[in-house]
Amino acid sequence: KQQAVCGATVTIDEARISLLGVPDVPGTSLHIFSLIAGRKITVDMIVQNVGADGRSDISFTVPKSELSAALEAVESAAKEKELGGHELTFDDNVSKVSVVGLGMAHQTGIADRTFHALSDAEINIQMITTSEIKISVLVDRADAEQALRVLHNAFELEKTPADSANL
Amino acid sequence: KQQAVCGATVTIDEARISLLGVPDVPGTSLHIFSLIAGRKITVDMIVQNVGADGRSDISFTVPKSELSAALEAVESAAKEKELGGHELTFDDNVSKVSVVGLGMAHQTGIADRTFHALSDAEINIQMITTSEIKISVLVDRADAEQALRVLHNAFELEKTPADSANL
Ligand SMILES: C[C@@H](O)[C@H](N)C(=O)O
Ligand SMILES: C[C@@H](O)[C@H](N)C(=O)O
Repeated sequence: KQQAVCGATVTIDEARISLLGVPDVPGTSLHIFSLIAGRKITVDMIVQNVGADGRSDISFTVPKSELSAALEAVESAAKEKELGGHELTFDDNVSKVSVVGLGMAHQTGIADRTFHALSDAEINIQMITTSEIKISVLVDRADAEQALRVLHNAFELEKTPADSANL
Repeated sequence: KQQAVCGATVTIDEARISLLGVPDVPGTSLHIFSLIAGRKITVDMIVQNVGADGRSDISFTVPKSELSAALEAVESAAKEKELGGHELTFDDNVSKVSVVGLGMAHQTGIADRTFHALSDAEINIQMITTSEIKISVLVDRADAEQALRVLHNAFELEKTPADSANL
């Protein structure tokens, strides 16, 4: 089962923006991301968890160099009544660390081993997003190098050449 | 730019479980997912957004047929003091709809077009998770077929044969 994970990657210079308490109705995501697309800002992770009381939080990450442009784009949304009353937070001190693998979809233990490695290293996970072939977590930038190293060890990846670039 | 998205898929019978207000400290994710892995339950999406006041919400989806086993696994966590005080919610009436594309990473407009199609169809997005090649959303099962159809149209996918299977 070892070969389910074929690489681990890190994107060091990320920034996160969160819009907290936006209306959980059709059209809200469009409103936010059309402002971002209009400014040609590259979005990396987009995360929304299930909402409550008709409100939800949406976070996304951008290259750190695009944080101020992205903030300008969504701050204008804050003033428009559609998103009224939401709070905007951001953090420019984060990195994305991912494990990638083609056989992951049917291996329940991959997430467990990923979280085990990060927990043993006392690295706090700020955000999680997954697909069938990838688990990505957002961590404090100060933890990024160590997170990559412990994931390498957990999945015995030192044998693979292809895993230090930003995917 | 059309060819950035090469397919849209739907996983009809999903169920979502959320642990709300878990301690946002290293080890919490491990605690939850080691219980799941121990029962050999297949996890599909895992979503955690940034927390507040030292607490965070973690959601994950499983095949609807595995919901009761997954609930049993995490309910036992609820009784352990590590996760004390969190709330468990679930919904067995959800589906995952995704757009898949190899050129997506650098196309800011893909998320915008995805949300545009769903918004025009008045389909509410319950959860969002992304990777460089995929945007997945959780919707009410009643919206699943229409969501797949409007995404097909938005990206002119009817020309592609490969997109109705569950990825
Ligand atoms: C919160 C946001 O995702 C909203 N539910 C929408 O569909 O746009
Ligand atoms: C909430 C959970 O992800 C926690 N931050 C952890 O690292 O396990």
